Amino acid sequence: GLECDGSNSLCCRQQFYIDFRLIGWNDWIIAPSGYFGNYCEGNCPAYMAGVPGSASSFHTAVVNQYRMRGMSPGSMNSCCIPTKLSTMSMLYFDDEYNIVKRDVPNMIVEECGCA
Amino acid sequence: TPSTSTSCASCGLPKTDGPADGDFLEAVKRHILSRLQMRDRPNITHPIPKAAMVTALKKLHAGKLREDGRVEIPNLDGHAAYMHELEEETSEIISFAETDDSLTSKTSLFFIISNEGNQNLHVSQANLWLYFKLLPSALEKGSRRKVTVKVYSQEPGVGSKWNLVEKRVDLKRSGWHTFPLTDAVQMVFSQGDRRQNLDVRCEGCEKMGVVPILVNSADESHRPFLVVQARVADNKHRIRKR
Repeated sequence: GLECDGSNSLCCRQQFYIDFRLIGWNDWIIAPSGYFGNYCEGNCPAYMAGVPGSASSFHTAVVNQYRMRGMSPGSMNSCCIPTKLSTMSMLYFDDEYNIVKRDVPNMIVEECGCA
Repeated sequence: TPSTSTSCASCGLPKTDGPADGDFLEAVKRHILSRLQMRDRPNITHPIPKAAMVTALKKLHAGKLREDGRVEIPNLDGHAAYMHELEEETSEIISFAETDDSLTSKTSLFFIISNEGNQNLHVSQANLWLYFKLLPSALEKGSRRKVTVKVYSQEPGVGSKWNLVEKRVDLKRSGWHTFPLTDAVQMVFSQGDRRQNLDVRCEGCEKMGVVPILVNSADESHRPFLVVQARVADNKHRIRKR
């Protein structure tokens, strides 16, 4: 997956970090101290769609199945989507002042690709 | 960028000059809250004792989590005397509320706290759990409903009672609230008794459309209960029962 660096407009991962202190959430979120709210942006030209490794998503698998059957969805646009997500462990207080530890799946976008 | 008619819902965001703008930040905040299954951020009105945090983190590292991932912190509402107690040194006795004809008031209930073997128990912590239900009419009266709950110890038949705990409760939705009763339960044990008679009064509940659920056969899942953490006072053996 590409990292967005402003040099081109291809599908890439834009990093976006939010410090919980700066938004005043550090009083109830104990850990971590911030969140990587990364997102995907950019264009997906035809040659980038379904590139193995960069977009090994379920969507890509479906499109490839159509292609193998000679039903290529030529008119289908390719999307810049998260292709790899990771879990984020959080330690925080809930409404009842319990300390809660939760592993939240698919919370952080690690990689983007075209599908 | 695909045209609107052919774009898919999962397409990435269009490139913007200022991704850290207010709307984006709000969207990320909402995303975090929704993933944590919360509507709003919790309202932390008083600082959390560091001892409580340390205890919780120790439990986390020791793997002493409940199935839902929560770590139980004793008495965070200002009674932090037992934070040093490790879980393996105490055991839990849970008793559900009962009522009978000797209790004259509808707000009266009692607990039979099992003490098999009549051991000399030391109560390290006891909390009464009460469920407060918001009536539909309460939802129309604004978002904050503050009521005062008083829990009395009551002598059955005699009618004399004294205040054990008084707590101001801020209700945003229906839910459980705890009331510390450590000293009262310890007194019951020290007298060799097993029965704890209580009378629960709520000031402002009726006006605010709030109903404290007491013993009600139609609402068993919200029956009040008492959680007692205790250990044998003389030899500190664990009491293996619930």
